[in-house]
Amino acid sequence: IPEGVLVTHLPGLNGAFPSKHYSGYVEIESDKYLFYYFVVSERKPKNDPVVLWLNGGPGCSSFDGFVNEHGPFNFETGKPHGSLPTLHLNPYSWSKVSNIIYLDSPVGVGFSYSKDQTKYVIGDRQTAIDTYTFLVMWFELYPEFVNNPFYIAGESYAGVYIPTLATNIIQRINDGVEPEINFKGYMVGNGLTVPDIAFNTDVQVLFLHGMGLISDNLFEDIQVTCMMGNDTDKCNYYLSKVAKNRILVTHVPNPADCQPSHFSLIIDGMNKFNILEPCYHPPKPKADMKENGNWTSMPSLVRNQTVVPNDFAGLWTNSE
Amino acid sequence: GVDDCLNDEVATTWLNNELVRQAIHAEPVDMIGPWVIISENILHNYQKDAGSMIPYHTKLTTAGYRALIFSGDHDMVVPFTGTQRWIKSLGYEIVDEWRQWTVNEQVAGILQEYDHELTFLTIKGAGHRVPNSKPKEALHFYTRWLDREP
Repeated sequence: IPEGVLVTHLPGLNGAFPSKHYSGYVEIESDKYLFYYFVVSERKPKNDPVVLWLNGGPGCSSFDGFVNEHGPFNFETGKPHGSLPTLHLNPYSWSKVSNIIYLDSPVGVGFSYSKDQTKYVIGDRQTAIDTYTFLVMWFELYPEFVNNPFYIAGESYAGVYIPTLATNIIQRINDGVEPEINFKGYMVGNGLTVPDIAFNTDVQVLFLHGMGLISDNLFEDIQVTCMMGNDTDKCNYYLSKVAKNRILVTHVPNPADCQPSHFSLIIDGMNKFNILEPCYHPPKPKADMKENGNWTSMPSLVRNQTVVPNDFAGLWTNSE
Repeated sequence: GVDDCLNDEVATTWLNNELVRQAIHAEPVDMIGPWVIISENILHNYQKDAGSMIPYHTKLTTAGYRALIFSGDHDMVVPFTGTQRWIKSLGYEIVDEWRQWTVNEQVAGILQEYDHELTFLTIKGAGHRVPNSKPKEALHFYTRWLDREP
């Protein structure tokens, strides 16, 4: 273990760490620093897998995973508001059974940085190369973990980060180079795979209907409209956010002539990340919507419209 | 930027405290700026240049690497309907048909296993960030998959 990376205390935590924690930077090339936080397994560190965790975005810090998902601590909101939270041990931390690296990637995300801002213009391929470089250098810093089974895990846009990184890892093996990483497999949660399928086609509408968020009548109407568009294999649906907490589904029968739409659907007050949960921040009042122009511009687009407000927010009676 | 539906306040408060940054060996705010949950600079300039991931999944799984694809079934951002569709498009043989999986005798979701050690698993009632909304169930499937338990 290199010097100066052991985490000895954390503000907000009263009590002992459940296992060793290490964190710091790896300079993957000149003036390009990636930040990691490494949590050693609470079970059998020498045998348990090493898992690299990546949040998505692109641009999301993996500290979201550490703080809000499966890190070693639960964070109790600070009181008064804005003060430091109190940390408690998380009984469902993934470090219960694995050694886990939270990596801020690509450079420019979270604590990772470069003094040269041009290095923040980056894409999938360079991210995969950089993360691979990080891993090789990381295992040189932590050689006692090099023989552990290694997995990559993440969610959302990490559905792109993970397969591209994994392919870079196995490419070395295919090239006949002695494997530097004992790679075994990967996990992807709610991951992006094919943008056309994930965002632009009828799977979203199937989901909305299956979850009871749109009526049978509207669903059937959409199907008919789709057929009328002469595009039976692939319906061109678009989901876009026209304002915070407001989602617009538009069907474009012929994208070439830029003539939306047979269809628009507005879902107000919806938490699209978890459809039955409220949004953390409350929806803005309609008056604000009108001021920014989004709401007033809507009717010209809309022929059929259904509004499904969340009842908990008291919007049902105020809806139009 | 940060979606209104997400809670980033606790993380933002904690990770921008200088004592916390010192403790975790992160550079100070005046050197690299404040920590934000999503970097808009990256988000808006990022080049999505890798194309579809389906050829990557095919290459990896046919080369013998294990894959667990999981979906919180209440997520509308990347809904399980799309994930189910692309997995089906791989054309792999099903070796374990749709069945429920349970935690403490409660149904926690459904799963289907395919040839080439590919598993598709849903988590009932979970959102986009599965371990955030269903932490117990998430640790359960994570552990069993890593340990090669059924």
